[in-house]
Amino acid sequence: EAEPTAGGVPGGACRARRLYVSFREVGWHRWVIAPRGFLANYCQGHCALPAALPGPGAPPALNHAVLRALMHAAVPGNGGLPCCVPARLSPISVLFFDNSDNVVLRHYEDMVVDECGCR
Amino acid sequence: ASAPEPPRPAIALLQALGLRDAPRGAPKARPVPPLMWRLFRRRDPQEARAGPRRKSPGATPRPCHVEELGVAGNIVRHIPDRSAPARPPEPSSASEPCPEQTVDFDLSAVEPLEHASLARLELRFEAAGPGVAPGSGWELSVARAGPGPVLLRQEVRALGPPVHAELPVAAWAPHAPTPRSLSLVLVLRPRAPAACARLVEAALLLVTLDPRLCHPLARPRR
Repeated sequence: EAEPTAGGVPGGACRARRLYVSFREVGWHRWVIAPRGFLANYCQGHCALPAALPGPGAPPALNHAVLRALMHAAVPGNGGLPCCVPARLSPISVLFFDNSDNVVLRHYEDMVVDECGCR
Repeated sequence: ASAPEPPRPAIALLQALGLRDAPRGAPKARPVPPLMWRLFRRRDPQEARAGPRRKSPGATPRPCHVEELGVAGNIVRHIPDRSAPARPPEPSSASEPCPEQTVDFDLSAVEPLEHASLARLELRFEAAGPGVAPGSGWELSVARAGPGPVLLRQEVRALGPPVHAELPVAAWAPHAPTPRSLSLVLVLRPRAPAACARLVEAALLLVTLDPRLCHPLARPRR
C-alpha cells in the first residue's frame, strides 16, 4: 500500500511518503512469524527552493543541494534539481522458520525511511 | 555467451535479505520459543514503537548487537535437537556412572561468512523415577561426540526448570566457517547416590554475526 499521489505526479516538497510492505502480499506469510509487514516508506517530492532548505527538526541540507537549487532557480534547465532521497533510515527485525526447522531472528539495518532530504 | 537469467524480484529481495531461498513454511508441530518472541519484541523498533512499552525515542538498539544476550550478532537461531529421544537405562547400582546422552544439532543453515558469538544449550531434564532428587544437586558435563576434552562442567541444582549451559565458542567454532553440525555428549551425574535423570528437551541458541548485513557504526556527527 502506498500513499496516493495526485494524478501520479509527486505532490509538494520532498518528504517521506507512506509505503506499507505486507508479507502476505509478497507470499511470505507462511514462513514469516512476525511482523506481518512493515512501514518501509519512500521519498518523493520536488527539491526546488525553498523545499531544498530543511524544515524545523529535519537533517541539515547539503550545501551542494542548496547550490543546485539556487542554480536551477537562476538558470533553469542545466544540471537539474537535487534529488529527494532517504536522509535517515531505521532497522527492522524479522522472526521466521527456516528450512531446517530453526526459529530465526534476523536484524536488518536501513529498512525503513524515517526522513527524506534533498541531495 | 548467454548471461544468467536475472533473479525474479522476490528472489532478489530474498538474496538482499541474506536468505538463499524462501523457506517451505512453518513446521507443523513447532511452537515459537518464548525467548525468541521476547528477543523479537525487544529488537524490532516498529514493534517497540507500536508496543505498549514505548521506549524513549532516543533508545534505538545498537546495530549488530543482541542487547538481551550481551553479545555481538544480527542473527539469532533457536536450533532443535534432532537426535532421537532415548530413555537412559537405570544403572545397576547407584555407584555406577549415569550413561551418556547425545544431542545433535543441524547447523547447515549457518552461512560460511557468519561468525558465532554465543552458543547456549537450552536443556530440560526430568527424574527417571520417583523420589530421585538428591539434595546436593547434579553435575552436568558436556563434550563433543568422539575424542576430545570436556567443553564445560556445570552444577544443576534441580530437575524440571530449564538448564542453560553456554558452550565456549572458542572451543567448538574458533573461527568461521561454523561446522555444519554439532554432536554433543551430555552426562548428568547426581552428587549423591541416586537414579539417573532423563533429558527430555534440548535446543541450541546460536547467535552469529553476518558482516555483510552489518554497516560500520555511523560516525558521530561533527
